[in-house]
Amino acid sequence: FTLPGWKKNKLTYRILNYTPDMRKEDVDKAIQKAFKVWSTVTPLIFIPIHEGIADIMIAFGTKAHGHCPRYFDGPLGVLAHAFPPGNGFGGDVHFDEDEDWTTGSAGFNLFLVAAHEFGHALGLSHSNDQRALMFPNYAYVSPSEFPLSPDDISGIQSIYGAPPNAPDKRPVIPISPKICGSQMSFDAITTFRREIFFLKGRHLWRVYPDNSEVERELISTFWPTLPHGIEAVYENSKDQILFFKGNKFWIIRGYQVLLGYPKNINTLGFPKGIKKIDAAVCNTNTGKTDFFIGDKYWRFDENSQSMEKGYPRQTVNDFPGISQKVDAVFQQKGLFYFFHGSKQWEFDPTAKKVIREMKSNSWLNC
Amino acid sequence: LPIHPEKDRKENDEKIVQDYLNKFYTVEPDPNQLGWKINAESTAEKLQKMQQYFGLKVTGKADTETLEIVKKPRCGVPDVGLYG
Repeated sequence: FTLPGWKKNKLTYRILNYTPDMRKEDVDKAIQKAFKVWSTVTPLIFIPIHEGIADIMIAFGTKAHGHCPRYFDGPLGVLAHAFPPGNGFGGDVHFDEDEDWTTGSAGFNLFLVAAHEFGHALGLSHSNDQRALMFPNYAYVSPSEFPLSPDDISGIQSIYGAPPNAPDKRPVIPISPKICGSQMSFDAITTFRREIFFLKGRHLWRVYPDNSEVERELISTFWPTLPHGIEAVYENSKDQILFFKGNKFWIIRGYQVLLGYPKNINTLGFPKGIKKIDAAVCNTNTGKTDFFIGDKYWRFDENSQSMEKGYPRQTVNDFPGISQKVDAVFQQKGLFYFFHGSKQWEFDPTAKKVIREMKSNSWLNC
Repeated sequence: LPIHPEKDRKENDEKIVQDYLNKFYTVEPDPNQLGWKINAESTAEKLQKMQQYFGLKVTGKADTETLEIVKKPRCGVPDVGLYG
């Protein structure tokens, strides 16, 4: 971070122009929400003004824009930039209008990029922690997730301190999603020895089915080097867990990430065209792992460590009733549990039929 | 003209990496410093610094996983030095 930061807690901001990619009110909302990320963890207050010079001037431009000494580079590449606290350009934030700005996961989410750039406008540099909002590369995080990592929070609080009402001035750890909400969905689920781990964003919930106890943890508490937003995970027959995000995977034994990981998923036998995996489960009865991608699945033989011939196959043909994309899947007491959105389906692989449909969070004592 | 797609792609990748290092891993000389010391860091040294930053294998060469990171959309603020 760059001290001394702003020498006042009340900062003004002004949006000088708007991107045609989004509705004006959506831009206003994204910018306001991005400032709220930082005001939640500091004493700072952000006030919008509509004329004159604000501390933080916000604009969209392309290539050489205004008198800015840094140029943009067309679509992709550099998305935006900002300047540290100070006069003139100090605190200003510019977005590359050659990008596709959105409110969702397509293109580039304006809220997420703005929250990152405002970190710079307040005095933060980049973080090399992949889970940090201040990591240089763009990574989409579900808007329901609080985007700051402990690294971001301790950085900004080194400049401005904690919010006046924070009870003990420790970094305010992000709140976790409401797991008992009616629309709760999960990124990935796996058994782990006698427990079941439910993963969502930065958090995981440990469920002990035998005594129906549930504990919530940050994923980084167990495995600091894993990125957040894990997309698939399964436990194999060697007391290891495999985590998947994008075209990479990590193998964990106990709490240790095995050396040499992450590796590319094509080392498992997937063709180059496969960019990510939606869900995975190892059938403890057969020692074969099913990888679900879109409406198809692949079968991997854990003993020979190779993909079986004749795959991919249509999921619904071999798992009647499982007709939607699989968000997550795990096996418990011989039955499979398939998750999509806020629902789950209990499937009997022997009878090859769905036994019942439940809410996705039925395991979490809601 | 003999076309060397592989050679052209390699040259293009090298240019992409050079631009990236110039933008994000070149510590701008500090104007307040007497007799500006031109930043003599070599490309390989900057590349090693970038690979270290992203937790990649530090080879000083533009290998596949380094290129993958270089081509990802990102913020325009440098990763080293003051971003004023």
